[in-house]
Amino acid sequence: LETFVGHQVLRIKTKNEEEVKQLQLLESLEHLGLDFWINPSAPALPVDVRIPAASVQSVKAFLESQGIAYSILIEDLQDVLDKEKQDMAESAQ
Amino acid sequence: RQRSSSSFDFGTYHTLDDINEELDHLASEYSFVEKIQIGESYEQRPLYALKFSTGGRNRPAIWLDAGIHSREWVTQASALWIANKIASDYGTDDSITSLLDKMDLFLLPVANPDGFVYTHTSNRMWRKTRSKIPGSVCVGVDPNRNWDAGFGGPGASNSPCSESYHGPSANSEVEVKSVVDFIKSHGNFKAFLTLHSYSQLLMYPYGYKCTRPDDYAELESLGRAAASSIRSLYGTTFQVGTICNTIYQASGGSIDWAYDNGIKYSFAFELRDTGRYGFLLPASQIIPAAQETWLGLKRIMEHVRDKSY
Repeated sequence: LETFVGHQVLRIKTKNEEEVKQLQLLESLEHLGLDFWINPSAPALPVDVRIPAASVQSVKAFLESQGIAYSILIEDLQDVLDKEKQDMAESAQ
Repeated sequence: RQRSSSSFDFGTYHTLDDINEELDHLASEYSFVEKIQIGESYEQRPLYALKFSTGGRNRPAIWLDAGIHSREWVTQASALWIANKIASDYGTDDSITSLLDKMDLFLLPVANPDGFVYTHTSNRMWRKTRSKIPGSVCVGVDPNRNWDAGFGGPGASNSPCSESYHGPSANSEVEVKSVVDFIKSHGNFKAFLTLHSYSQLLMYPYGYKCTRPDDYAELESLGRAAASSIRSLYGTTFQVGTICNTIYQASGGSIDWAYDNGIKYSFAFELRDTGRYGFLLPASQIIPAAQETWLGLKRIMEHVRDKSY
């Protein structure tokens, strides 16, 4: 059973085409294991991305070094999954 | 085993077996509802659709599917609520009655059953099919990048490990090919509607290119009317537009294929989900999401019913 302990979901807000291009570059880096829930496309649209625990530091460092704004949408995905599982069990009862 | 019509809880998430059992129940409860099998998934699970038909031969039809991206659980759940709504309101609701007196409706509530089972057993965030890719350690294809519509173009990945991998060839995924074959052999579909969930959008073609479809004005106006119907219930705001303008360029998508194959009214819904919970929309929001979605779908279906082409 795959767990998502430490996986974070970030919402990234880009200011211009240049920042969108940088996120598209990030998207192509397969070793980071990123799961884009909303892909980078235009500056006006936010980008949501799930980041495995092992890649969180490097992605944040990349964003901060480029001055790209982000916020944490989901702090720890496994916490949300556990809550969902608990809700389902209660509902089933 | 005797079941009462009220035993299924539409306000909670269910396993594939429970969903299939409920499809049987709907088909047994209503004479104009039939459970049909349109194919088999990669792992050989049946692809079940509900056919709503009050008679006639090869009537014009509407297609509705959900759950092609397996982790978007609120779509499969909404599809079931909607199926029950249509079945139970026929004969009492004028709009549904006149629709089904003129047209057939096909509803595929779990378009990617292998992925759906996988989200229940191994990886809640699984989005793709479960087909094995020769020469790769990674599994699965994004079934909404696998249609024969700009296949392999921008917005789809050629890496089997990517969440948006387009697959080795168009229709390589049996789940996609089954729908394609069914729609082609039927030959009289007038609308193709698909339910996804994330970030509240209502989109029409194109996604594989950033140009407007020939029916842009009508689709835009109908999309806005549907979004307004959705908003009327709980105030949920949907953004309307082409896939390319609204979200991003994405090739190999189902509604582009449908539109390019002559099905004018092709729309993709992205149901309510602010991102606060990711794809884990709390169960308490299933019925509100289904209710508001139904209003948008109904608005489109009424238009399709009245504007035969």
